[in-house]
Amino acid sequence: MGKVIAIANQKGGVGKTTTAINLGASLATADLRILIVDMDPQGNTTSGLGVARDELSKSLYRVLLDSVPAEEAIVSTPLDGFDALPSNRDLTGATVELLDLSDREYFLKKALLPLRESYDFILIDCPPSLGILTLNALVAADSLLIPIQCEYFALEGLSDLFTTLSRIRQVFNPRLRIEGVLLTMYDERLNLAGQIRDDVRAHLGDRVFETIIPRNVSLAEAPSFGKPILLYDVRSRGANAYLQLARELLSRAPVQ
Amino acid sequence: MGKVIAIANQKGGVGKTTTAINLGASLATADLRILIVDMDPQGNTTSGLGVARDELSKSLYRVLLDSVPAEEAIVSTPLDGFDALPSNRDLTGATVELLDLSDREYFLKKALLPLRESYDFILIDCPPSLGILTLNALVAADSLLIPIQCEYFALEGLSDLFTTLSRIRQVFNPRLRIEGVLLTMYDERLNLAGQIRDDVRAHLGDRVFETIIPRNVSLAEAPSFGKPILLYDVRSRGANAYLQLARELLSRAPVQ
Ligand SMILES: Nc1ncnc2c1ncn2[C@@H]1O[C@H](COP(=O)(O)OP(=O)(O)OP(=O)(O)O)[C@@H](O)[C@H]1O
Ligand SMILES: Nc1ncnc2c1ncn2[C@@H]1O[C@H](COP(=O)(O)OP(=O)(O)OP(=O)(O)O)[C@@H](O)[C@H]1O
Ligand SMILES: [Mg+2]
Ligand SMILES: [Mg+2]
Repeated sequence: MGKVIAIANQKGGVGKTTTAINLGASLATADLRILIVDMDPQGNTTSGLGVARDELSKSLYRVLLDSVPAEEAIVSTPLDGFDALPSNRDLTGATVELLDLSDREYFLKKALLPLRESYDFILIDCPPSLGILTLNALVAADSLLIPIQCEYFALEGLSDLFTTLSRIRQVFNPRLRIEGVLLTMYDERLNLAGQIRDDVRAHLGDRVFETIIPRNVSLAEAPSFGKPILLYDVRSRGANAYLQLARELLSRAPVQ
Repeated sequence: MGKVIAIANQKGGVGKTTTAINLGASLATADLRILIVDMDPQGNTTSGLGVARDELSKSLYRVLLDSVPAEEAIVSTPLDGFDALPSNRDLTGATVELLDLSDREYFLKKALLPLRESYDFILIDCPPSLGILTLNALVAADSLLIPIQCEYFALEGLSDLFTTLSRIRQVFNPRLRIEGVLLTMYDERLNLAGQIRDDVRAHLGDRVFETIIPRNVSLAEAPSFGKPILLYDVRSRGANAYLQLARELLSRAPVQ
């Protein structure tokens, strides 16, 4: 029975897509079957894996709102065992259309149900907001992985995210756990990064992954070649960090 | 008659808030009266200027949906001539409440009308989405300033933004111009940054500001002290770049 992990944080640009793509790819190299779901209308996960968004006949929008079975929309990626449920601009329309429907929070959960047997992990990349698309991901998920940049504004947004999390648990998904908080874009030359790291660990304790993702240009270059970093520059610090994160994720249980 | 500029890009973390705060502060030092409007429920502009979000009795939400006059919600910032219309978590509610109202795109425009005589520039910081809050900002604005990071995913999102822009012009705001496209977080040591800079200039020509904002840690540190960079570290490269941007903005007319 596959585990569903939502990768979410309403703060923009903190490394949600980069983490979804590269954690997914790293888990796939451990002989696990991985599905990545692009729940962001920007479609960065889709294009970052080299999938042409404008040529998709079946995308996540049609799975959610046109009853297209999810497995018909699934595409393969450059890596064996790593599939994607891609999205295109149509998904922007879903943000308004879903709001008028009853059970609007459960559309993704229902769409993913038939897939849970075929994958070991299903990772959902979320947009930078706490709107209906992210809500769908949190309702469908077993756990939440929160990437956070080592910068001031990143800390600010955490309390809103935790408030949303407890509301989701009370109303829609009591089983939702925190998979972990991941420090990203860490530049050890900057005092600011060290201060934020210490702050986050002081507040969140063992919810914070030991693994820290360093700022590494290969991570920013890889998506322009449509590849996860493992296929673009496997010796880079970025690739090594995400492999380490995959190992850590497999060895630890999620926390409250 | 004050000029209203929306600072928007649905891509997250590209420097919207950092540009709103520091361009605003730089314009204020040129003896202009500046208002910054925090249209992002994250409230990063509000906290980045040292305003306590949780202690606000009147915030932008109440101006938009409780008919509180805008000037009653305005607070001063650490800089003379530089005021802010702050927001707190309530603004998240506006994203759903506005959707059910007729004229939902015009709420911010109506709220800012009485203020246009009292300020030379009104800058609106937008959330990382093309939803109803950003729509309100684009309808209220005379022009749009687009910050863009020198990274691959940043280029991807531009076509969606320009599509939205032409729809807004056709339906809601025919006068909306492009103030300019601003390259941010530029690290001259990276080939990727140079490639993206050349790409953006090739596609967008004179719509791109000459001024480029370098990656500079003082810009990331300043908000934790609740100050614009001019008051935190005026000799930094970040402060110099935003002063230069203010000069360039004042000397050029917006383009189509
Ligand atoms: N560790 C890293 N080192 C260097 N660059 C990185 C790293 N992680 C991400 N990036 C780059 O930073 C930018 C932001 O990352 P990304 O797009 O993954 O964030 P996001 O949270 O998904 O953004 P959004 O909120 O828009 O969805 C991208 O251009 C990405 O390539
Ligand atoms: N030129 C720069 N050099 C270094 N750091 C920067 C620069 N500009 C912005 N930052 C930092 O990068 C992060 C993202 O910037 P900012 O929050 O302004 O982006 P944004 O587009 O407003 O994000 P969001 O999409 O979440 O609203 C912040 O932590 C900010 O302090
Ligand atoms: Mg993303
Ligand atoms: Mg912002």
